[in-house]
Amino acid sequence: TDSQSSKDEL
Amino acid sequence: MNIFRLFGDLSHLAAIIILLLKIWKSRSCAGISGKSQILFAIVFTTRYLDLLTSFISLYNTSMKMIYIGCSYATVYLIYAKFRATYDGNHDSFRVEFLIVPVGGLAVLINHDFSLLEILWTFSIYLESVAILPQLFMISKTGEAETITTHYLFCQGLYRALYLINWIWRFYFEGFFDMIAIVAGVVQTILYCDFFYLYVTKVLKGKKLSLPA
Repeated sequence: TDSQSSKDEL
Repeated sequence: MNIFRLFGDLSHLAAIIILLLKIWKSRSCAGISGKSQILFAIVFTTRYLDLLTSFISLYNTSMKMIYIGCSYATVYLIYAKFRATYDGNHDSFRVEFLIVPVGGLAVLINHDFSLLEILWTFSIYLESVAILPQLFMISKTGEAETITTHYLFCQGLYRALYLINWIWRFYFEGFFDMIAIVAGVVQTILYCDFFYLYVTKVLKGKKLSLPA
């Protein structure tokens, strides 16, 4: 899901 | 990684370092809201638990460790080492009015009903209001030290740059995270009043003082 890739942000 | 996210992270790092150095060098936390710093420590703790489960990059891991380390060091300086200079009377914002609604919202609106995801969502929502005790304290004391205004400017600028980063990522990567974006917009809006005072007063060499 899209939220996974926001986990690479701080 | 894009330039806006990089400068956002550097602005955030600058804010954290400015505050820590200000308290350490002046050996005083006058005018600093310990409650906001506790909220930020909670934000980092609940958001960076993935340090234990996944490795993204050296940059990602080292920045998370620095954020967590500095935020706990700042809380320690305020409530332990320099507690005599802590202005508890003016730091009177009721943080339970933030934590409870934010906690409830995180359970209701999230991307995935798993513990790590709910904690991450809680951290995102909490960060958007974590600065309120500090802004409230400044409104009560009616003024802020210039170094504190630089700290607040960097703190507010970081999430504003992240907003541009999310526009960039939507346009170039087709990626967006509505929870992070909405919370980021709220967080940045809360700084608007301060940004106005910072630009019209502090950048002109005046002291930041609110009409009491």
